[in-house]
Amino acid sequence: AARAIAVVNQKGGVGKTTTAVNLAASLAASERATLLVDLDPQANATSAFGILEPAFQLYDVLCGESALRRATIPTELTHLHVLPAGPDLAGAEIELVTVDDREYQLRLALADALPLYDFIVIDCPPSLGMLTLNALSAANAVLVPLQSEYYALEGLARLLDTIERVRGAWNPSLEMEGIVLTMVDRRANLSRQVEDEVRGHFGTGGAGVFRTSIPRNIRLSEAPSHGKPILLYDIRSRGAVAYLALAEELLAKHPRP
Amino acid sequence: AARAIAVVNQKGGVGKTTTAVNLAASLAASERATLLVDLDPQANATSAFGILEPAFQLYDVLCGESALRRATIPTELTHLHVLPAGPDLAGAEIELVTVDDREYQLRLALADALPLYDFIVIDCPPSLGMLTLNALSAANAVLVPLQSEYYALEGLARLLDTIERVRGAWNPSLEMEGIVLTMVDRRANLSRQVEDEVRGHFGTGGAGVFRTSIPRNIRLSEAPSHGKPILLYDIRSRGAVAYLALAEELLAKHPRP
Ligand SMILES: Nc1ncnc2c1ncn2[C@@H]1O[C@H](COP(=O)(O)OP(=O)(O)OP(=O)(O)O)[C@@H](O)[C@H]1O
Ligand SMILES: Nc1ncnc2c1ncn2[C@@H]1O[C@H](COP(=O)(O)OP(=O)(O)OP(=O)(O)O)[C@@H](O)[C@H]1O
Ligand SMILES: [Mg+2]
Ligand SMILES: [Mg+2]
Repeated sequence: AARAIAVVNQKGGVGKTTTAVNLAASLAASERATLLVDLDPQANATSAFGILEPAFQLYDVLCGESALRRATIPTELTHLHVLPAGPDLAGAEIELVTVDDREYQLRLALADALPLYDFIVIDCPPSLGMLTLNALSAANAVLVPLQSEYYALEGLARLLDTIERVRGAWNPSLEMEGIVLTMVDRRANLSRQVEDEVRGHFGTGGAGVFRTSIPRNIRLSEAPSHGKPILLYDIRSRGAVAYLALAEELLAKHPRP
Repeated sequence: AARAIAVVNQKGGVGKTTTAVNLAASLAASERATLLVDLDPQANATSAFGILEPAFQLYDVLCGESALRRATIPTELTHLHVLPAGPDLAGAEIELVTVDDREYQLRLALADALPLYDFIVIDCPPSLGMLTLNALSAANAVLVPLQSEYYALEGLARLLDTIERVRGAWNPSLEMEGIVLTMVDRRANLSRQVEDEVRGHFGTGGAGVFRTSIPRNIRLSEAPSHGKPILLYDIRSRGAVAYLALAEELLAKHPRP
């Protein structure tokens, strides 16, 4: 059955979508059947593949109006499908508050996907509200993109507390996949200081900080405007090389059965 | 009475907090009595002034447990006070859903501040949930920080729709203060393209795009780790010069009565 990885950080703009999109694409390039789930009402992971007005979206699957298979969309990469977000998802954050078993709705919706894929990668919105809590309840593991900046570091403790709370209340087997340093600029003091502090505190490898870090690379921010993941937009860029290396490091931790 | 400006953009990491903090500080430096309200549970605008565990916070004022005056904290700048966020604010997003007049709670809470200040600047979380809707219902005007990147541009239409909806439903006099381009890097094609497109569409000045844009400047991201706004951390930096110019441009639009 698939390993579901939630890409989570309530701090905005730290590279959640860029990581979810390009990690999913790199796993697919390594011939692992992968489903990218866009749980953010902003629908950035959806538009990253040039998907504009999907006939069905995740919201339809969440409220049982569409089967999962009907809502998933193939991409240019054979082994990658996308479960797109749409405008209705914005209402789900408030609607879920008054639903029974509100934390388990995504887990129920994704049950049909487990036998079909090797990996499920879930892109989350920048908050710790109902949508993100659903992702943490549905996932096997959490991947935390961390920008090497002061505000991003500040929010980490609250995020780890929330993961602990979810593990205790709704998902006892939730693991830490690891922390990925994003937009790293080794020339900047602040970036190096944050990296030293985080690797010092969490360690490298295992459930700590991935050996692979993602450099700041303008090609990564250009790729979405072309509706392509980085490895289809510019395979030779530092961004593409970094996300392929991240996928390799992840696969080395979870060898095929 | 004070002019209340909500700094809003559901896209994460576009410079909302950096703009709210440094615009408020620059207005105070121009001798306007200013209150900075931190409406984001991340409490970044609070820690930007080195405020760690405030005795009272915005949440206490929202639910009537503390008077506004008791919760506001002075800063090193004579004319700047901060109404800090705290951990309880995270619960407010869900709690407000079932309260009567849920959209007006912040407006009621800030009523006591109107005669005391010239400007109230509200930093918002990266979402269009209950907290941001409260800010849009309480404010006289909306300031939209816009990062010159593809995903940020994509979210603009949805944001402007939401502002329109709030104007129709809860706050008929809500104006657009303007769009501020942030983290501008004139060397990057994407940044120039986005700037041309946005200025072309919204115009410069008036309710459109501010003439002043904020360059990417590492000193801006270093300042919060020292608990100071940029003009106290490094007054000669390009970041400080840009935010002082932004304040000047704003004051020129609203001359003292
Ligand atoms: N390594 C990188 N180098 C350069 N630009 C990057 C990099 N990673 C992300 N970006 C750009 O930075 C911006 C923020 O990244 P992204 O949107 O992926 O973050 P996010 O955490 O998903 O944001 P949100 O909190 O709004 O969901 C985007 O415009 C993206 O293109
Ligand atoms: N002009 C700039 N130059 C360089 N760094 C900047 C600039 N503006 C903001 N930053 C940095 O970029 C990051 C994002 O900015 P900020 O936190 O202000 O955005 P935000 O929109 O408030 O984020 P969130 O959506 O999480 O509330 C921060 O680490 C900040 O220090
Ligand atoms: Mg995102
Ligand atoms: Mg902020």
